[in-house]
Amino acid sequence: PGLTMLGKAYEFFQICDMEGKGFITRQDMQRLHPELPLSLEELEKVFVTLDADGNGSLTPKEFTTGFSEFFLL
Amino acid sequence: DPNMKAGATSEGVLANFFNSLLSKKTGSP
Repeated sequence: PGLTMLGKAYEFFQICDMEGKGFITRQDMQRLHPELPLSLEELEKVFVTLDADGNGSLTPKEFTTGFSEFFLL
Repeated sequence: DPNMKAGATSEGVLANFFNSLLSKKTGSP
Protein backbone atom coordinates (compact mmCIF):
# COMPACT_ATOMS: atom_id res chain seq x y z
CA PRO A 1 0.00 0.00 0.00
CA GLY A 2 2.90 2.34 0.75
CA LEU A 3 4.23 1.93 -2.76
CA THR A 4 0.81 2.59 -4.29
CA MET A 5 0.56 5.78 -2.29
CA LEU A 6 4.03 6.90 -3.40
CA GLY A 7 3.14 6.15 -7.01
CA LYS A 8 -0.03 8.21 -6.72
CA ALA A 9 1.84 11.05 -5.05
CA TYR A 10 4.36 11.05 -7.89
CA GLU A 11 1.59 11.06 -10.51
CA PHE A 12 0.09 14.12 -8.82
CA PHE A 13 3.50 15.73 -8.60
CA GLN A 14 3.85 15.36 -12.37
CA ILE A 15 0.41 16.92 -12.93
CA CYS A 16 1.61 20.00 -11.04
CA ASP A 17 5.12 19.97 -12.51
CA MET A 18 3.97 20.22 -16.13
CA GLU A 19 7.42 21.13 -17.45
CA GLY A 20 9.15 18.27 -15.64
CA LYS A 21 11.52 20.59 -13.75
CA GLY A 22 11.65 18.25 -10.76
CA PHE A 23 10.09 20.79 -8.40
CA ILE A 24 6.87 22.77 -8.16
CA THR A 25 6.72 26.56 -7.88
CA ARG A 26 3.90 28.87 -6.76
CA GLN A 27 3.26 29.64 -10.42
CA ASP A 28 2.85 25.94 -11.25
CA MET A 29 0.31 25.69 -8.47
CA GLN A 30 -1.62 28.77 -9.66
CA ARG A 31 -1.69 27.30 -13.17
CA LEU A 32 -3.91 24.51 -11.84
CA HIS A 33 -6.55 27.07 -10.92
CA PRO A 34 -8.75 26.66 -14.05
CA GLU A 35 -8.58 22.87 -13.75
CA LEU A 36 -9.31 22.43 -10.05
CA PRO A 37 -12.30 23.66 -8.04
CA LEU A 38 -10.05 25.61 -5.67
CA SER A 39 -9.58 29.36 -5.42
CA LEU A 40 -6.17 30.98 -5.92
CA GLU A 41 -6.10 31.60 -2.18
CA GLU A 42 -6.68 27.94 -1.47
CA LEU A 43 -3.99 26.89 -3.92
CA GLU A 44 -1.62 29.32 -2.21
CA LYS A 45 -2.52 27.75 1.12
CA VAL A 46 -1.86 24.27 -0.27
CA PHE A 47 1.53 25.44 -1.52
CA VAL A 48 2.51 27.03 1.79
CA THR A 49 1.34 23.96 3.71
CA LEU A 50 3.33 21.59 1.53
CA ASP A 51 6.42 23.81 1.36
CA ALA A 52 7.79 22.61 4.68
CA ASP A 53 11.14 24.46 4.45
CA GLY A 54 9.50 27.60 3.02
CA ASN A 55 12.02 28.00 0.19
CA GLY A 56 9.36 28.65 -2.46
CA SER A 57 9.62 25.35 -4.29
CA LEU A 58 8.12 21.95 -3.61
CA THR A 59 10.35 18.93 -3.98
CA PRO A 60 8.91 15.47 -4.66
CA LYS A 61 9.77 14.63 -1.03
CA GLU A 62 7.80 17.56 0.40
CA PHE A 63 4.91 16.79 -1.92
CA THR A 64 4.92 13.09 -1.00
CA THR A 65 5.09 13.90 2.71
CA GLY A 66 2.05 16.18 2.41
CA PHE A 67 0.20 13.59 0.38
CA SER A 68 0.92 10.79 2.86
CA GLU A 69 -0.37 12.96 5.71
CA PHE A 70 -3.59 13.50 3.78
CA PHE A 71 -3.75 9.82 2.87
CA LEU A 72 -3.41 8.72 6.49
CA LEU A 73 -6.24 10.94 7.74
CA ASP B 1 -6.05 27.21 20.18
CA PRO B 2 -5.69 29.28 16.97
CA ASN B 3 -2.79 27.13 15.77
CA MET B 4 -4.89 24.01 15.89
CA LYS B 5 -7.62 25.77 13.95
CA ALA B 6 -5.14 26.88 11.30
CA GLY B 7 -3.84 23.33 11.08
CA ALA B 8 -7.31 21.93 10.67
CA THR B 9 -8.08 24.42 7.90
CA SER B 10 -4.85 23.56 6.09
CA GLU B 11 -5.74 19.88 6.30
CA GLY B 12 -9.16 20.63 4.86
CA VAL B 13 -7.65 22.57 1.98
CA LEU B 14 -5.06 19.85 1.38
CA ALA B 15 -7.76 17.18 1.39
CA ASN B 16 -9.77 19.26 -1.05
CA PHE B 17 -6.71 19.68 -3.28
CA PHE B 18 -5.77 16.01 -3.37
CA ASN B 19 -9.39 14.90 -3.79
CA SER B 20 -9.67 17.26 -6.75
CA LEU B 21 -6.53 15.78 -8.27
CA LEU B 22 -7.97 12.30 -7.72
CA SER B 23 -11.19 13.18 -9.53
CA LYS B 24 -9.23 15.00 -12.24
CA LYS B 25 -7.31 11.76 -12.89
CA THR B 26 -10.39 9.56 -12.94
CA GLY B 27 -13.26 11.94 -13.67
CA SER B 28 -12.55 13.13 -17.20
CA PRO B 29 -14.29 11.27 -20.03
